[in-house]
Amino acid sequence: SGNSAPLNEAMAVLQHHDAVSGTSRQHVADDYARQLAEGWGPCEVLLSNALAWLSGSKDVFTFCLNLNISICPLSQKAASFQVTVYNPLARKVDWMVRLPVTKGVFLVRDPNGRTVQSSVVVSPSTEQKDLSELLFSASVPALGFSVYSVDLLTSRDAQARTPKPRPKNSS
Amino acid sequence: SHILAIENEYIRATFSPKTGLLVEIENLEKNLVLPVQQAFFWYNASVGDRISSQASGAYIFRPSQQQPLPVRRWAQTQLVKTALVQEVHQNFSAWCSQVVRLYPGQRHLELEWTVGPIPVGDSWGKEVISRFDTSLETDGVFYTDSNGREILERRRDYRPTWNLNQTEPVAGNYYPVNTRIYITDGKVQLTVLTDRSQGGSSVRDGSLELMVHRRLVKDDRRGVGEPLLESGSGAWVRGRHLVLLDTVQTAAAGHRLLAEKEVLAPQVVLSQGGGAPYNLR
Repeated sequence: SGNSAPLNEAMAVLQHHDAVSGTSRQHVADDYARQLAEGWGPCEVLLSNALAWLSGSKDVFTFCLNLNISICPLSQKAASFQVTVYNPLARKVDWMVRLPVTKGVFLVRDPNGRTVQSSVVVSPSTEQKDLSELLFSASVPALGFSVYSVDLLTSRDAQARTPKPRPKNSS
Repeated sequence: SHILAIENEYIRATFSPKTGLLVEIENLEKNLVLPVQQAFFWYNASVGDRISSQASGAYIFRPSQQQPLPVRRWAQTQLVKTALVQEVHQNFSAWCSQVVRLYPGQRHLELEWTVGPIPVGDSWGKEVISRFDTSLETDGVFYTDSNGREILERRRDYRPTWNLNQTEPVAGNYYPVNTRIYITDGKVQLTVLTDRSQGGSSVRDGSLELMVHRRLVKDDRRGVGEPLLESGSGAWVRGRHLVLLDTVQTAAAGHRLLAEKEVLAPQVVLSQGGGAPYNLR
């Protein structure tokens, strides 16, 4: 069972100016980080439960906390995965999704099964690590989510590019 | 010798072929062109001087001199262009780099900077800033927000409610920036949105700066009892500045909507798919 209370409490503690402005001693800063990390664990379960309920599917959801530094083990290893994009704004947004992937050709489909334009960018900084980033534009409704599916194409698939059955819909 | 530029239907950003630095932003929709030189600098942190023994520390920002030093006067650049993104990768030094990015349909320029670990082997505390220098005649005035709510006018070397005797020409003009800072000449406005709270200022007319990272070697004796110096090699910081060039009349609509999108950004969750159907029972 999930629980957001520990994260609530950690966030409340972190309202202290020491945590906001960085004026704490190192061991206190380490403890702030510990409280946040421990609070996030049960909250992640809560979010997974909510997503399962909303999407009607009991998936193992993965939260890539290091996406800002282009690290996400699932997208870097899986040949096929789904991307749930949640929009907390009260208006529709179009947003560029960036996911670290291994090199290859990918097929991205929107919630209606239509193929979405995507690019695999090998940036100069990631080239040495055999890592690329998959980019596609996601359209997400107000206060809602969209589920996009991503498939790594084999060389034969890439040539044929046949559309597959539509993935799970979303709202 | 070729002009290095990225552009979409709304924005064009031009970089100097000699230095690799951003030198001009153009709003193609409104026909606005603004020479903007953006680069990274660092203030040498004070360890105390003749006037005051106050050192720069976790609580106190006190540079030893008014002029910051450039991290480097030029950047090694690489250009990436695909149908969905255009990027200029700028490498200033082993501890300072940046990606300037444009997506199709985007009305702002995205600057993703990576700074750290700041070297302090020379025993000099360093406070790193990203600075935008323009030709705008701002007359000592700039604007910062207060928790994303009010935008407050800040006037250099001035406080609205008392006669200020300015003793710190740089730090005394620094203000909190929660989500945005901007300068304007009454016609054109250059706005920079931040992805986190930072300190910012306009130390000279037409200039705008934000502090992105700092690493100090001396405690400021304000209660922490240790210098702002991470153990080990030091911290890496990565963040984003979103830059908007607009007319004064329409700038607010642009930065308010964009700031909402930044603060309440979409969240991404991945799954393998093919899970069992779920119902409440």
